[in-house]
Amino acid sequence: GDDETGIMDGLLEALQSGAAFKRK
Amino acid sequence: KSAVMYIQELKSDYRDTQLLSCLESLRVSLNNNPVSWVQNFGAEGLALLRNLKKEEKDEYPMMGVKCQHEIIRCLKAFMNNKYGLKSMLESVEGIPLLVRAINPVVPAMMVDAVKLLSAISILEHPENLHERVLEAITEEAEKRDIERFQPLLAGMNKNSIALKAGCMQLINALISRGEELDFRIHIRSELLRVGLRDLLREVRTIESEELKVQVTVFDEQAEDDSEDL
Repeated sequence: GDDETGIMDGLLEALQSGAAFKRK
Repeated sequence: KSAVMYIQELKSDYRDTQLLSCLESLRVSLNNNPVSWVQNFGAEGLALLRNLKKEEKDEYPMMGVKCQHEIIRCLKAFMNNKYGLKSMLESVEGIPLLVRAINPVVPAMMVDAVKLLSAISILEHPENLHERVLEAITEEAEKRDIERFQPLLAGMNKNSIALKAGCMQLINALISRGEELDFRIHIRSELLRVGLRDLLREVRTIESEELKVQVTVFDEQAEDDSEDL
């Protein structure tokens, strides 16, 4: 729901570690 | 302090130091209170922050860079939950406002801005958000009559390693979300042509894990695409 938190933190961590760019 | 109290304060005609301390404490509240508090701050609070940032030049000519940066940090705290992120993306002004914070003259603020924009670019969303980010970057550059990637490359040229890594991260996010091979190749060659090629040569010599991760991603994506081609 709308009260899910830490969304930005999660995305930023995945970007910084490179995990966000792994090909699916 | 309640969210409503912050809204009142943001409406008042604060001077630089007062405004800064209000923004700092707002950021702490946005970070530490439950989402219901952020919801109370809500659309009205977001609009006030946006207006402060938007009118910094006209109505608040004396607003210091610390305040400008603090507004971006407040927006980051606001967007750290689903409600806030949705409100920010629904507002037409949200992404352009972050794009205007891509200002190499204020490196610390620019780091936050490029990181937030790269996070937005990779979000799963029915609208292609990376396209909205790229559009906003293009429009801002048109207004200023410069090459659209010039501010990012100027950021890469600064001494801050965090800023170099942030810029590379946004570049990677924009390219990686492009579904069409043509699009990815186009963006990459545009960047390389307007200066990234030379900048990368220097960046590759810097010992930084954070930077290395992003340069490797850039290289690997380029390699994959040239194989596909």
